[in-house]
Amino acid sequence: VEEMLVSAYAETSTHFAALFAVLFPGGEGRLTITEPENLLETGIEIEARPSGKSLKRLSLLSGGERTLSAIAFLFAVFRARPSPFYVLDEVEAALDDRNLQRFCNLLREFGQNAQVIIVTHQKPTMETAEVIYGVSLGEDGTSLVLSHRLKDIGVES
Amino acid sequence: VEEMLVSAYAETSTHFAALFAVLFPGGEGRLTITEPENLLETGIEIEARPSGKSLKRLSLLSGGERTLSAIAFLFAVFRARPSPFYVLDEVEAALDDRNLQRFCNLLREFGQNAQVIIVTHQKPTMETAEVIYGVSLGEDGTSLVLSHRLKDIGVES
Amino acid sequence: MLLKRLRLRGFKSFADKTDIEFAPGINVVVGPNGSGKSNVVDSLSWVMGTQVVRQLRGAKMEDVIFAGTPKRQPLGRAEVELVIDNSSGQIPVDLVELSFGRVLYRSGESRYSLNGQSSRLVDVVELLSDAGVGRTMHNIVGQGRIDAVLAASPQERRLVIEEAA
Amino acid sequence: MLLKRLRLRGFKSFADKTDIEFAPGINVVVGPNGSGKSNVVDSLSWVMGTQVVRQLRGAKMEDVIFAGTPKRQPLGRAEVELVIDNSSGQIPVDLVELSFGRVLYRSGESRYSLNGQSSRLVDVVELLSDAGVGRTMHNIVGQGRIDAVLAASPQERRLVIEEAA
Ligand SMILES: Nc1ncnc2c1ncn2[C@@H]1O[C@H](COP(=O)(O)OP(=O)(O)OP(=O)(O)O)[C@@H](O)[C@H]1O
Ligand SMILES: Nc1ncnc2c1ncn2[C@@H]1O[C@H](COP(=O)(O)OP(=O)(O)OP(=O)(O)O)[C@@H](O)[C@H]1O
Ligand SMILES: [Mg+2]
Ligand SMILES: [Mg+2]
Repeated sequence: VEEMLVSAYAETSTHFAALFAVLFPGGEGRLTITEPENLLETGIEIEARPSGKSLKRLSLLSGGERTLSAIAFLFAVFRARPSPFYVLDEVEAALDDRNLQRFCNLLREFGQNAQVIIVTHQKPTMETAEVIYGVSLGEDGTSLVLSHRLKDIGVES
Repeated sequence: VEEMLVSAYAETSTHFAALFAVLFPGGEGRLTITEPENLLETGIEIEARPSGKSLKRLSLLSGGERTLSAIAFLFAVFRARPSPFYVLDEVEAALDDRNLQRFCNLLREFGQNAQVIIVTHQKPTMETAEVIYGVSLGEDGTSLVLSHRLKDIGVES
Repeated sequence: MLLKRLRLRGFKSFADKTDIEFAPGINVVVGPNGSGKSNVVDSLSWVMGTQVVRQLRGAKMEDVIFAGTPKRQPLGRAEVELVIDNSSGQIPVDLVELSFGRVLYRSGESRYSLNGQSSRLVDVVELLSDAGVGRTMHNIVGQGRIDAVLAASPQERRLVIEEAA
Repeated sequence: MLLKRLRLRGFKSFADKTDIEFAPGINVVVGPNGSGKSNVVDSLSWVMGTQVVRQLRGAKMEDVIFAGTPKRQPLGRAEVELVIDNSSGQIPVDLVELSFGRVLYRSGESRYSLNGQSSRLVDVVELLSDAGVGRTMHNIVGQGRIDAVLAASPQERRLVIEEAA
């Protein structure tokens, strides 16, 4: 079991550093293991240093920086130990236009090898879709789903 | 003291019902006092019924419905007992385009009698401004502020 | 393994039978506030065995059963079925397609099924974990939950990696 | 009463003296993620007396002092001054303009001032409450805090109304 954990931690932290550099160009991210001699009970610390800044405690990061760091962590786990599908519900709400583009590029990359279901109100995210599902309320107040197979139909959010 | 509280509760709940009807056209919102005979320790329950739906527990409301109900509550307090200024930091992030417009209309109304400072990434909210302040990071990684007195300068978020 | 089709009936705001056919790659779900998007996400975690009502935003499990609107009567049960394409053989069973089902009655009785046959929760969970979907379901990030990764304790973050391992 | 000018120096990411002149009506603050918008909001609640470090996203009060960047040395103190236009006479003092100041040194020493004269926190808080700005500052809604109104207990909601009353 310990072997398995060692390699899972090692791979996740390699992916984290790489993904952090993509989401924060010029920045530096690192995962550290709090108790390397006790892998079954250890914790994982996240160090996030946006470009041009000094390393500070995680709680001082901005809303958008926190979202990007969390995405880097989750996607690092996903890369290290892939799951057949992912479901993301408005995860990119706090991002500005530039970071939203970076997130969409990452999403497209993931969508090549995995099935992703993503709920969003952001137009750039909608443009990454193979299929768009429009959910709406019918006359009777219950939910209906319409699916648009072709990407070129614009769906009003 | 009790008299003061009675009138504050009464006015807040009248404003809440009115504001809820503006933010949820066709819906119905109510504030109820849990222990009317003990005003100093009572609680305030929020009932929110979006249009076309039956009243359910608050936790089942959607992200956007929760944001709008919270805005109706806060602005009801602000109306009942005005404060000279308000500061709102990305409060409208969960709203869809239509509800964002409703929020902006309410914001403009409030801006006529009170000073409001609002942080946002949403373009419709930027358009309500008398003045726009652009915050950015300098070469040395520290924050700078530029202010644009004229509304017509579009500021990229 | 790929998600092929999700069928909802009487689950939260989905009163009538509703089918969603998923595609490989990126499936984007859009719609106005309150239309039912997050309810679709909840139905996925529910059919895969979620037991914690708070994760479904309810106070008791019965809250997932369609509770009616001014124009519709409440229903007596919530049903969700998830059909998975297993042609890649990722799930070690000799079946090209697998269907997971979950039903809850107002009485509190709850049933799971696998390919139409009644089964136990533990069987469903085991099959899913063979497919790389762990009990903590870190591959499903609910609305407003992205920040929880950073706010979590170091131990909780380890669990995410351990689960996936 | 109107906010007239905010002056920051050494507060969080604002190393150099920065002035913000507010206008009546709607003042919109925009900028990229991490540029310092929420730090401006924090500086307003700080100069008005906030004592709870967690509300400023720090672990100790010293976290509000500019901690340096790769190109800038850390500073020894954080200073914020807020100038208020009192020509409407809302604050019951015979002054057209009032300025509130707060300074924190790395040593932990903290000072408040009113119109340049050293004063106590209790004086600042009292003057502000005469102007309709209560101790709980419900007129400042921080990032991600809008949902807390609904998530709060019924008693906490009462406090918001009571404070404002
Ligand atoms: N058991 C139930 N019966 C009927 N309706 C329900 C039930 N449970 C939840 N709902 C309704 O579902 C709605 C919320 O749907 P959901 O959270 O999926 O919205 P959403 O599309 O995600 O919106 P947003 O964009 O605001 O996040 C609520 O209005 C609620 O009343
Ligand atoms: N004491 C300090 N010294 C230097 N920099 C600091 C200090 N405290 C916080 N910061 C920096 O301020 C930045 C966060 O700023 P802030 O939260 O105001 O961003 P924001 O403009 O609100 O962004 P977003 O749109 O993502 O919410 C962080 O990158 C953090 O490193
Ligand atoms: Mg939702
Ligand atoms: Mg911010």
